[in-house]
Amino acid sequence: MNPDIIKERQNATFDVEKLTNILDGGPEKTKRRREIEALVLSDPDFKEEDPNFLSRSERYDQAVRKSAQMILKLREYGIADPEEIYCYKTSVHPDRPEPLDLHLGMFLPTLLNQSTPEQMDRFFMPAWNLEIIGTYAQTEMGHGTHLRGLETTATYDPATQEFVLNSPTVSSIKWWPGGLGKTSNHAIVLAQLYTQGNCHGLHAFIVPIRDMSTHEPLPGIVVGDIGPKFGFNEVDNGFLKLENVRIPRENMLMKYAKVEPDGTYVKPPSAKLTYGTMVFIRSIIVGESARALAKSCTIAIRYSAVRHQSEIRPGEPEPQILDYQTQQYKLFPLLAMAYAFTFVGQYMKQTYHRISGDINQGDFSELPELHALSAGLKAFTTWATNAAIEVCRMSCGGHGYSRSSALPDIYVEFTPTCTYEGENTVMMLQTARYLVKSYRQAKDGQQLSGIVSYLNEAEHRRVQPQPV
Amino acid sequence: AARPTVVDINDLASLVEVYKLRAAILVELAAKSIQQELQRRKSQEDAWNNSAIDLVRASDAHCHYVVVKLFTDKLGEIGDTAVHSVLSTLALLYALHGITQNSGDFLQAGLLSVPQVLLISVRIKELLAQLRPNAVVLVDAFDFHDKKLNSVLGRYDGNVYENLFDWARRSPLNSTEVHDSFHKYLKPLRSKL
Repeated sequence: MNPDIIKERQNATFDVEKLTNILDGGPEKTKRRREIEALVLSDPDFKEEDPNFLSRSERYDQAVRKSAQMILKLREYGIADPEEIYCYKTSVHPDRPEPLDLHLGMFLPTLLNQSTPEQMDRFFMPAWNLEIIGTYAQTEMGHGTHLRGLETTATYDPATQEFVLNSPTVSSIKWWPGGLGKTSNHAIVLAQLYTQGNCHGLHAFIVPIRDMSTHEPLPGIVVGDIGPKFGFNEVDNGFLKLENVRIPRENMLMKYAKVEPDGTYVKPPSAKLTYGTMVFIRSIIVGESARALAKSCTIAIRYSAVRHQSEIRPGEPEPQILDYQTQQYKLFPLLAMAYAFTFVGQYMKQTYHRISGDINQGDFSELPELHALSAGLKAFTTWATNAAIEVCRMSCGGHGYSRSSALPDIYVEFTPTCTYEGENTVMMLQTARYLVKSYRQAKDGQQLSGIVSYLNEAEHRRVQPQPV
Repeated sequence: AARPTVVDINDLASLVEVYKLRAAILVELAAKSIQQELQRRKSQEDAWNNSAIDLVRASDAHCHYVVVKLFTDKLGEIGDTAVHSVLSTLALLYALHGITQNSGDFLQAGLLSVPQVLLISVRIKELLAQLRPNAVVLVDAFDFHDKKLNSVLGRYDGNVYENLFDWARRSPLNSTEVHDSFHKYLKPLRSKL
């Protein structure tokens, strides 16, 4: 053990284990997390080549091997709780994205939240057992966050009781979904629904894309990998072109909106329900920001404690760089931010689950606030974290540039969060729309509740600076 | 209707209040910007686009308020005095640092005075010194296993240099002492010079 780091730990003014317990949500949760991590980290089946020294294809191959093992082991150990699965998964793929991310993080939750009971039997259980491997195909080459601009069409044919899916233009080709290129055999495709001559906006459809035995693309399906990216080397982000692909009527997710056999459209109780999975993922991303930032701070602060450089007072030994005020000013506000975002992430997760419960009981009243909050906080935390990781890297001087520091990888794996699942500026504008609407309601005398309730008082508050 | 504020820069509740007022003022500003655009006979959509910078600023301020508030609320759940104390210092640093990064908003809105902002800079330096002894254990508390952190610089044992050397030795370029490119390009080049 490095003597500097021993000394640092001796100087602590609090019990580190107690703080870890708070971050985990209790001593039992810390214990369980460590048990799950130990299961993975001591398992020879998960031994890996250092990805820093592998090609992209080798990295994808290694990731798929580990993901397949992971599914078997999760079953073997009977781990089914979503939080425990997440813990296991982030130990198998140490905070790196992997080819099954969208299957686990978007395909399954979307099925769970938007399927009818029949669809649960037909799709969710085989997907849970990984016979069906799915992804979530929303973004297109020409359109991302602006959902109304998506061009993929699903036209209902009452004669055969099928939907006909098409990518009518080059820009409408589905682009970016993780796991779409090579891994998945199904996709939840978001498409503009046409029935009885009318467009009813974006709806979700389960589309088989590869043969279940040969894994060859099905007729009418053009699918593949979109090529190398800034990071995400383990993931086969893909493209999907649909050419008159026919799927049964029962493949539209119909828990809320419905198309009757004759083509009659039944509206969902809330338009925002279609985007429930996006709200879930945005809530998760807030926690992911905290995690990326906490890792970056851990690396930069520990290194700053063992690195000695230059001199503060002439003739004295080189001090730890953590003793420089400038280093503290770079890192400690980021450390504070990591804690802040961790607690916000916990809050978002709890709030999402609470409001999801309400939605399942038919109460949609808090959905707009959750939608606005998850969008804004996703943008706020990812922008801040993205910049902060780079500060951490540079605070490590030259060695921060080496991939041995892990900081370059944390950066490239994290930075797309600013543009995926909703481009950040657009997310901020979505939140603003809710804030302005709330402000006008308050101005009209309506009493606001929830986190925007402060706008009730806005009209009455006029402030002026006061000397202290 | 003027309401005087006295912001105590050492009191988190007071800082939450000032973040809240900043958010409220910026939301109001953005809403009024849209209104002004509409009065110039702009369409709703154009009015929105011409106010977009103000709208993003308002959202940002709202989110910042939420983060400061939730961090402060969390402190209320922490019973252990020593942990509470160090987290309170972090929360205070987060809130004050955010003010210095956005001091224009707070000054412009009249929520803080220039002397207060200067005082905040001094207070931040004190907080940095206060946090210094706990910095390493505060990151230890995140409890990242070395295999999950996968960082030579961030190792728990702090033995950076010897492991940095080991890591570099594993680079595929070091699998042979002489790389093929030497025989293919550099050696022939030498004979041509």
